Amino acid sequence: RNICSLPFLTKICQKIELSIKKAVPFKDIDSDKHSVFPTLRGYHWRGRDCNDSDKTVYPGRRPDNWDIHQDSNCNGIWGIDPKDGIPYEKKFCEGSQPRGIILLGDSAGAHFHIPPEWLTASQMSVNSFLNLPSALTDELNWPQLSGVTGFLDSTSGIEEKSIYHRLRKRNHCNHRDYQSISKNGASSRNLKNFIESLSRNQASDHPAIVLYAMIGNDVCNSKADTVPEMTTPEQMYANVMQTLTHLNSHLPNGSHVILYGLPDGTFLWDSLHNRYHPLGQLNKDVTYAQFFSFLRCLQLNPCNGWMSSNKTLRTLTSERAEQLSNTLKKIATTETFANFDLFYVDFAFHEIIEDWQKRGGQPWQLIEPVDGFHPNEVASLLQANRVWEKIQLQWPHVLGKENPFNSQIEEVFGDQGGH
Amino acid sequence: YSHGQSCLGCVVLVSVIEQLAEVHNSSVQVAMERLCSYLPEKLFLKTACYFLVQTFGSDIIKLLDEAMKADVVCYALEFCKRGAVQPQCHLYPLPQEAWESALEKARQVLRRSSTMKYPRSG
Repeated sequence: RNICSLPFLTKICQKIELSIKKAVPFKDIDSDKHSVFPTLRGYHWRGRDCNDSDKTVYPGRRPDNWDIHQDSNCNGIWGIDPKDGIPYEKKFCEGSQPRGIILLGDSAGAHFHIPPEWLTASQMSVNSFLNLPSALTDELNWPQLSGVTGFLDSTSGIEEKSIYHRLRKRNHCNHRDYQSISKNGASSRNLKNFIESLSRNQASDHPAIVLYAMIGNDVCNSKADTVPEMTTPEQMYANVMQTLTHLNSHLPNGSHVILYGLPDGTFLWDSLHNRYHPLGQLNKDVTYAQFFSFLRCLQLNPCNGWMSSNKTLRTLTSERAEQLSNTLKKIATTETFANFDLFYVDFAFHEIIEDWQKRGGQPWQLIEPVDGFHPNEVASLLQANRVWEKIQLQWPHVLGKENPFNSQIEEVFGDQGGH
Repeated sequence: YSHGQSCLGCVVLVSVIEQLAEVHNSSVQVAMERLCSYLPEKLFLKTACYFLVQTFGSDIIKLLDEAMKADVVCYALEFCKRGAVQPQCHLYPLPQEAWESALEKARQVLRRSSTMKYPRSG
């Protein structure tokens, strides 16, 4: 019945379950929460460890003795310039205001994605399933391609880059300093169950930019009577304050926290309901309206509020999402913390749709085709672009300076060991 | 896994098998083998697929050969179950004949099956 009940698999199954539950790497010999293994919460999720047998070596830390002997922060810069005897880390990174990017997010932030080729008979081949093992061991997420912490080039062909990519391009000393603390089903309510997996030492690490992006699960649930299950503004306030208090005691001084608002999800139904789901494309017999209704019947619809034929319910869900966004906005404008400053940005999906339409696209092309719920890679990167531009315009100090030594770093260290 | 997840998984898999047979103009048996052949060896995915074909394949073939839709197949195989207060959940438009009679017909097909290799309740 259950492969994990086989005696020789019990222990490894328990370890995998614990890794997924706690959102920490499965393979992490020195327990510094960074791994040399890609999946199972490894370097697809947070910067790759460059020495998994030394707990003091991990991405994001301040260099140890200017990394004369080893690359203590895994940014690929270490050693001494033989021409002048100055350590490279000191020469290229001192005063450059290095910082990491940390996402506190849900499945949208982790980039939940089921490739449509897996369900589309006419497109299926051996190649379609090559990435299935990796996707399964990343809980069907693709954080390496996500809008916030993605470090691989987009597979969708658009030129926009993730926030990590841009931060690294701005200052190569930030290489590998990313963490995706995100989980399927995460909300303001359950973040406390895995926020401990965040790896940042107040005393020894660089400051960080933390994006708090719980963009749906406080209003989305699969309960038949969905409205009473939604987070109230009062609960939201308490939950977020609890998270911010935790961050204040873990983030190095000089960090920044940006709260994302919740999008208005009515576009999901409006854009999809009469289109065919990948399972219905061959015989034109399954629309998204049918698919959502099937999921609802099985109590598996991830968002009964928005993925519903009931217009009143969709409107109610949007109203609650707006109230929760206003709560976040209020927190950002009224609360202060010693170790970080606090900002709020809207998750204005209608603006992303406008951006996309200006390029000749259609709104449905921004939604994951198989689940009909999550923003896809293009939407995530367009959102990242909007957020980056807003920060650059309104709060440029958040991003730190551009490092004038970037080209020299490339010259000496190439791709800095890759990701 | 909850009953809902088993049901969804079954409906998706049977739909894919049915459509693979249609696209390649092949038998259901060949479609199932084709699907398994696409899967990688890693994580025992290919092995698990052939195991499922061996266990459920002959019943799936019989039901799809009777032009049953994937959701009816999965109710007949008891991956989908109707709860006390839960309605019959269906992905595809309801069959022309009443749902109950389509399901009864499917169950009869399985009763005639002499190759049952698994407990229905499992």
